[in-house]
Amino acid sequence: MLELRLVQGSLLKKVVDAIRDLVNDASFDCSATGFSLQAMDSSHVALVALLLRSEGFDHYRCDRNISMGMNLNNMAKMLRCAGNDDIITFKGDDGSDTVSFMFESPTQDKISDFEMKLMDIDSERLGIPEAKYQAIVRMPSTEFARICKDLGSIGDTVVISVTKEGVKFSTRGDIGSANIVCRQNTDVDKPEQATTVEMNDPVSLTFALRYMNSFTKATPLSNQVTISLSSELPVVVEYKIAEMGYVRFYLAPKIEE
Amino acid sequence: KRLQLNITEFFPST
Repeated sequence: MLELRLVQGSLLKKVVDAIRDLVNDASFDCSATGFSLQAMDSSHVALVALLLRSEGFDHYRCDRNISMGMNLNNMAKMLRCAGNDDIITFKGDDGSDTVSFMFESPTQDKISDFEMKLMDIDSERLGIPEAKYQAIVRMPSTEFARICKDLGSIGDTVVISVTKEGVKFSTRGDIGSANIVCRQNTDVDKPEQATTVEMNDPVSLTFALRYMNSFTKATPLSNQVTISLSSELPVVVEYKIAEMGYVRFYLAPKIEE
Repeated sequence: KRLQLNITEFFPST
C-alpha cells in the first residue's frame, strides 16, 4: 500500500513537466526515503535523477519498496486535470497494474479521481559516483534558461568555460558565433538573483544545447540552478525543490574526435 | 568533428 499526499499539488505537475521532454517512460521508486526516479533519455546521453523526500509530503505511507512504470505524457495528461491549488493524493497497491490520483480543491467542494495504467519497464539503474567538481556555478534558473535558448538559435553545442573571470557560454553556427560571460554577482536585492562561481580549477567542456534546453523545462521548480563541472565527467544541472529534494540532470560531454 | 559521449561510459550499471 502506497499513499502520498501533497498539499502543494502543483509541484507534482512541475516535476513531470520538467522531465517528460527528456524521458517518455520511467520507473518511479517508492521507499521509506521518498519518491524517486532515475532514467536515461532514449539515446543514453543524458540521465535524470529525481528525489522527493518522504518528509516533504503532508502524508506519506509506503509499506514496502515499490517500482511503478509510468508514461510521463500520460501522467501529465492526468495531472493537467488538477487545479493549480489542488491537493493531490497518489495511491498505489502492490501487484496492481494501475495507480490513482485524487485531486481535492482547497475548499473541498470538488473531488476528482483518476486511474492511470502502469507500464512494464526494463530500467537499467546506473551508479552515480560521488565526485569533487572543478567548478560549481550557481545562477538564477531563468537566466540559465535564457542563455540556453538564445545560444540554441545560433549553434548546436555550447562550450561552458569557468575561469576566475566567471563562467562563459559560447556557441558557433552557420550564421556566426556568440559568447555570454556571467560574472560572480552577490550584490543583489534577493539571494535568488545571485550568481556565484566557485572554482577549484579552470574547466572547459562542450555540450549539446538540445539537452541543455530540455533541462531548462525544470526552471519553474527553482529560482536557482547549480551547474557542476569537471573535465572527464558529465555536467550536473541541478534544480533544488524546496523542502523536498531535487531534480538533477547529468549530460555527457562532447569531445574532439 | 565532435563526438558525443554516452552517459553509460561514466556511470556503471548497478
